[in-house]
Amino acid sequence: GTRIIYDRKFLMECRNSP
Amino acid sequence: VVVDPFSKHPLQNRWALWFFKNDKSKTWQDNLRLVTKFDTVEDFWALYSHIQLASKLTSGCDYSLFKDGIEPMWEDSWNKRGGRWLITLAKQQRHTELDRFWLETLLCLIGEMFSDYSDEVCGAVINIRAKGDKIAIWTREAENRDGVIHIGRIYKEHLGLSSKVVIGYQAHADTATKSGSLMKNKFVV
Repeated sequence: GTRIIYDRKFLMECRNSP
Repeated sequence: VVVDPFSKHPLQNRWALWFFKNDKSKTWQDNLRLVTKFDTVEDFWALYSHIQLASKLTSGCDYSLFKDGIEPMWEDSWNKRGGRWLITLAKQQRHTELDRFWLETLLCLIGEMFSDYSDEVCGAVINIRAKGDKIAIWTREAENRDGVIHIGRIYKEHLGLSSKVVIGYQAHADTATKSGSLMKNKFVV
């Protein structure tokens, strides 16, 4: 199956989104 | 593509955060508590912003983040054949790098940044100690050389460590039976 991978940039953006 | 602003981003794995507080009147296992579990990026950040930064914990405390179903101890069947990439910090690094290193470690885990070798990862542990703090990524099979080395290389890169810095991987079986000075690295990157 496919693996759900997130890069650092995306994870950090999620931190700052409302 | 319609993006639902209320939807959360699922993680590949559900993760459990554990907290250890050294209370000598209790057993080791009684001092280890499950804080919570999460399986989305948003729930990770909600948890991270809610808990104390590692650098603010008192000496003797640990945080551990492990895949759901794996307990943060050598004895767990997922860990017992494994080992850890260990980062040992100098005392002054608690104020300069500890929190950043720990956050990068957590992001490597939840983002599955070791690609297919991410299945080798069991979790990560941060030990807050007066003599020097430690951070480690635990993997499940110390004999899986390719996976262990790949994880070590990617981890070192994410921490932003210079090529001059060497980090070591130790098998839990060796850590459990040998004292600190006799500790031997199985691999280094």
